[in-house]
Amino acid sequence: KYQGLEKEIHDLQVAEQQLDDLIQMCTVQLKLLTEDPENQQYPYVTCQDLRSIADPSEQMVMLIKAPPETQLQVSDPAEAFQVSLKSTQGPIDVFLCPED
Amino acid sequence: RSRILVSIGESFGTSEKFQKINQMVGSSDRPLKRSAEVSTTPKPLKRL
Amino acid sequence: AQECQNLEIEKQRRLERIKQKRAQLQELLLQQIAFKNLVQRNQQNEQQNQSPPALNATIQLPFLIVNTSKRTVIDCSISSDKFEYLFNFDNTFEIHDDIEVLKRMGMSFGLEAGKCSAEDLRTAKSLVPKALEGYVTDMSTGLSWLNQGLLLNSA
Repeated sequence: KYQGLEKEIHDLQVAEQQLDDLIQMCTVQLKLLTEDPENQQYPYVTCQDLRSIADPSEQMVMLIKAPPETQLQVSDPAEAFQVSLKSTQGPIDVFLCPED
Repeated sequence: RSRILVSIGESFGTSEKFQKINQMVGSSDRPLKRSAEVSTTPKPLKRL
Repeated sequence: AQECQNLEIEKQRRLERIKQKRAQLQELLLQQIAFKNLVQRNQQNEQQNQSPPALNATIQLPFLIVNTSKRTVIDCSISSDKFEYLFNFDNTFEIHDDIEVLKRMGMSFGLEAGKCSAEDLRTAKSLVPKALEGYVTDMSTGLSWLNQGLLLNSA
């Protein structure tokens, strides 16, 4: 039984290492994707896209475009429904998604 | 008191934190200012 | 017996870590598929329309959305340099990041819900490296943990 367990743990070690390598590869690929100059123009959604997932007759959708490392803080709801944004690398833009 | 801080502004990687925030806000028993109104909580986003 | 027990504990710990790492890998694949699918869709739309959409009608990634009931009153304070905002809501709200919005828009072909047509699965697999296609298939059938055993055997 001991030898069987040792073999299983060795297999798990190999499997876990495989996953670590794949996660690393995917993370790098995703970063390259978002930084690829080719892709700068196309990763956008339209207001129509947003209206397709949030019914404008009932929902208000606020859009936040913030520079990297902006801190978003949500207070304890028991005190207040409060959201604060604090940027150190540039202005933050907030839009309301228009209904039409 | 519990408050949640998230670093934003980069693509990808924060979905989980927002799920936690939405659970915290959605489950709070704070009296809504206009609780008399029907369906004051936001309807969840649709999934196409 | 004691050593066997220690190995058993070690085995469970490793299985738990592998489970988390598979979930992390699948999330990364979903993001990659959704992002590429969105880029392809926009490229096709622009080719069909022979022009990009109006600038004020598009939101570049990355972004966040906050959605709340239409009847919510939001008090908003903004610093003069727009570096700081403070929002006070009088009702609950939800915050979602761009990837969640893409998933809701169907850009990840419903893989996260384990519901994906054969056609969409083919498209999704074409958006990831060959070595990872198996994980996409797993997600599409929602059998990712059943195949866990297969992964271990293959290892």
